[in-house]
Amino acid sequence: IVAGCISHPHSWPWQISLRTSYGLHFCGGTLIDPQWVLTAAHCLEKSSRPSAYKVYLGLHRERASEASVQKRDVEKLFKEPHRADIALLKLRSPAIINNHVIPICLPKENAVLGGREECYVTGWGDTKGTGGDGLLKETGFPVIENKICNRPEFLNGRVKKHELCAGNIHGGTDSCQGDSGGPLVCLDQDRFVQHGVTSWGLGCAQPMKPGVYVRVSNYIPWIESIMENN
Amino acid sequence: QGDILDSYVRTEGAWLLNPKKEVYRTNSKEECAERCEAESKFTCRAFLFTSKDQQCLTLAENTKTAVIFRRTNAVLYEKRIYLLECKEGKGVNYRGTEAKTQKGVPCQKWADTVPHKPNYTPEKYPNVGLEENYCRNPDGDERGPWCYTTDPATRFDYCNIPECEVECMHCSGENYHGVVATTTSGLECQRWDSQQPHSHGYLPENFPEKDLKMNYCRNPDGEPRPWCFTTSLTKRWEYCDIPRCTTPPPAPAPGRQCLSGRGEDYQGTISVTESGNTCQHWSSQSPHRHARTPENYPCKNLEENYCRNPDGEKMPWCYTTNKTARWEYCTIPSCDGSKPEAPAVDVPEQAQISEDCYQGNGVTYRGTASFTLTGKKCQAWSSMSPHRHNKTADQYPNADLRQNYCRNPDADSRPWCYTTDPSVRWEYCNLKRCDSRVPVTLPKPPQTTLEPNPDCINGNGKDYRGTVAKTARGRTCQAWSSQKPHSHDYFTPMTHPEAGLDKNYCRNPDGDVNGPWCYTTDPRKAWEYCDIPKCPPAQYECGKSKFRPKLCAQR
Repeated sequence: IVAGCISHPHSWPWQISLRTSYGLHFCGGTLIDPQWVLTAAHCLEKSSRPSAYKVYLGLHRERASEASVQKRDVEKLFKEPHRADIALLKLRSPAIINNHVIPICLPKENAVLGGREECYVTGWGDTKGTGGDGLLKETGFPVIENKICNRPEFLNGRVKKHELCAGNIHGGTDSCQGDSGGPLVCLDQDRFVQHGVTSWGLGCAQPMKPGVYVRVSNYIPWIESIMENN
Repeated sequence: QGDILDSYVRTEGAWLLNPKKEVYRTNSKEECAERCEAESKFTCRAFLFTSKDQQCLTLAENTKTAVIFRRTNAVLYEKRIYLLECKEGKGVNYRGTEAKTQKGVPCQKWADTVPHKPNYTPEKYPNVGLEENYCRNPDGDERGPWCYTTDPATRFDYCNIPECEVECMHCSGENYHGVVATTTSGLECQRWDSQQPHSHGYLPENFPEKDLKMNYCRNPDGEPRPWCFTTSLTKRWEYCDIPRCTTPPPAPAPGRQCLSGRGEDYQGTISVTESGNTCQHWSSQSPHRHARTPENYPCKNLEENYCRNPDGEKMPWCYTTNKTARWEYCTIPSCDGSKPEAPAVDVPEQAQISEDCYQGNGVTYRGTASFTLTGKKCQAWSSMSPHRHNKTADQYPNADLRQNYCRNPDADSRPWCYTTDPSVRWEYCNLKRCDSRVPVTLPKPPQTTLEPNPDCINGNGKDYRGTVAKTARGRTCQAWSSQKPHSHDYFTPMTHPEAGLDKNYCRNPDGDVNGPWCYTTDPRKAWEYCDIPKCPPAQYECGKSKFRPKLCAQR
């Protein structure tokens, strides 16, 4: 996360860290059910074997030194069949829900953001020298309508219907490498709902180059069917 | 033709206290709208419809200035014309909220007698909208809306109200309200309140002032001209061809040579950015190609390479002649002599979300808290969307109504703000009193276990799916799909498939705060609440963390 700030420890309890089998963090993810994690498909490109991955929950430090940390093996991988940058991981055993580990809410199918929501992204990714390395960081910015985001001076038609943009048009803060797969959540009444999976961007925190996220509400039927049938 | 409700903007869960009204019983909101259209006792500006009791209230109240309360299953419908900030013809029907003359002098309230003793008063002319100090045209003046002024030396003056461009457009068509609904290539436009075939974020209820009606071409976002989403699957949106008015555009308010507000009316000749880059000419496409050209924005004074703010930016800016810096802000001396506000970058964390508190009733609170008790984000005081209001810095100069910070301009019991939730107008803020020892506790939301328990209810019982079919008074419930003995068309398994209206089981399809209810088989009693035990508190709910997030947002 570029700029933003260090989060209050465990204030984003659905945030997980996706790791190699020897414990190196390389992507984010989101707990949506005690046994299921949502992440980005491109995070799974290194290997299609579930045993190549581990999921860490309940942590604030990337080093995962806290007592609250839970570690889980991955039992199955499910990539979205039409090559959208979204994937599901089934944990070999459910996570224990407690003060430090709580699932996120998912939006209604095809729920649309009104273009004014204030949303937040979190992760342990690259900070581009803005500090907070090694601790879970957060930043908030508005969702930008696709029509605006696809203007020539922004992302010039690159953003697809199943994606959404979020960021400050002046740049300065953004998600970045290592945050991929993590959540973009928006406040809805008094709870957070995950509307995006961190996917790609042209650089990080550049002016006129907001981050691009997979639009989770488009994939609710797919998520539900995978969870029900597996 | 569209339906009758297309000329109304709806707000869920709104209610007025003791408004000037007429009460009817109607079966549907459309019938209620017809009542409003036909109302003869007063000018009906809006109506309230309650679905459960099928009660219809036609309202004379100006919902822009009325105090609106929150109530479930009541929906407020406001006539669009009364929300528009433009005039048709001489502006006799103008009901906008412009309150300054064309020279920028604040208007005198119509009900006031100083500094000028008015001939036109609300008492003498009750039906011409003489509210507050808004510009009006009670005498059909050819030159349009005017007001008495607060300048003792100027009794009255005209106001600068843009024309509602119905047949044609001025400038970039920001005020176009016509009915063209096809694009330049002849594609039919998609309705704004539909998400098919293209989902989008321009929800009419989120932009009441943009008049996103039916499928008419509009320009809600600073495009060079009106546009619409199309019904073609292969074309998401496209511009429309709207004829340009032959009459000259309304004369802009006199420009300034210094910075006032966001500098949208700045007309000075500074052409260097804050980092010292020379500005690129607006009419040039080199080194940076762009769409902010004088042709596309004829009314924004994009002269030479002067700094301007044509699109609602924070302050005047320009494209630069430096290839590596596409655009930058300019530093313009402020009209009040204070230093121009630098863009907020890297505000220290503590100042972002302060754990501060308020003294007494919080009238003097000057902190930066900007969330309500239930976690909703505050609407900026200077904004009229999604909620119109009259708590502006002009009207309350001593209330420090900056940004969207919690404040108490009207000596309420504690700091509050309008919310960005279109359906919730305002709420108290999540702040402690400095002298209280007890921390503010957030109202406890309903706790649900991960698997809902069918025999008890959480919160208001909206998710209840048990089989209790008797009311608290022992009456048997009527089946939801039946119309006997009580006919109703609003809560049926067909209209509310998601509400679980099975058989005659108690349910809460409208989120009633008192919990599940049902229509009864007793002809004398239309409906009654049921008595269902509350579930024991469970541990967690999705999306709700135990430790409060910082919510730092870099601007």
